[in-house]
Amino acid sequence: IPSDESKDEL
Amino acid sequence: MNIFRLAGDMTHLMSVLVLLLKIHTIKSCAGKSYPCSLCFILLESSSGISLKTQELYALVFATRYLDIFTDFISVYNTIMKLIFLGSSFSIVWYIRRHKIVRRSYDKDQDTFRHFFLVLPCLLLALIINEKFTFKEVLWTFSLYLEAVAILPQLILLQRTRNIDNLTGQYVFLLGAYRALYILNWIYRYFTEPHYVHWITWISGLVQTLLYADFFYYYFSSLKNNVKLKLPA
Repeated sequence: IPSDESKDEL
Repeated sequence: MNIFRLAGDMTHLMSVLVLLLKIHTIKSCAGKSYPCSLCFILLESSSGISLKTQELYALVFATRYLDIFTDFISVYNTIMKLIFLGSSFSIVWYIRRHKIVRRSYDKDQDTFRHFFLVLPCLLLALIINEKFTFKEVLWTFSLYLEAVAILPQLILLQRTRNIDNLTGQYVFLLGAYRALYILNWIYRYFTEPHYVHWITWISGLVQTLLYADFFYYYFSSLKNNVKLKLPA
């Protein structure tokens, strides 16, 4: 499930 | 991934490792048969670590990484999340439960009521968020909470007479990681179209600004080669 890109950070 | 964000993550990782090293030092020290001078100092003086800040960080990671098993982003992302979750909870356990480490924790000095940080952050997250869903509100809460989580630690440092190097480095690395993240957000804003996240950016900026005076005293103690001391 691709999450929106703002959640790709720690 | 860009260099600023990688440097930020590595700095954050190093801050955790410094803290784990400090806890290991306290543990191994008390295990010695003879009370070496360093051990004596370590065990007598408080560790200078704020349990309240560690508990807040455990809560930050627990509410930020809810999607660790549902949204796979990359191996790196998952591994780092597991490291931050594992280390933050084990540090809280050590300071609370470990028979030796908890002796170096000075609960009379670490009196900040972190509940007064958790509640306003939760209320703010319920009001200001990008989407009113359970995960999004908790994720936003974790951003607001992380911005203020260092306060109990900074206040404890003001009360601690002699801040030992590892504790000073721990706080410095923790502040530096979010400053590097700000560079990462600037870089992504200019290189990725539509990459705008005001909530993350403002929280990160407030978080870094809270370290401003610490950075000032940290660098001046390095420059003058004197012991780090925060004014009360």
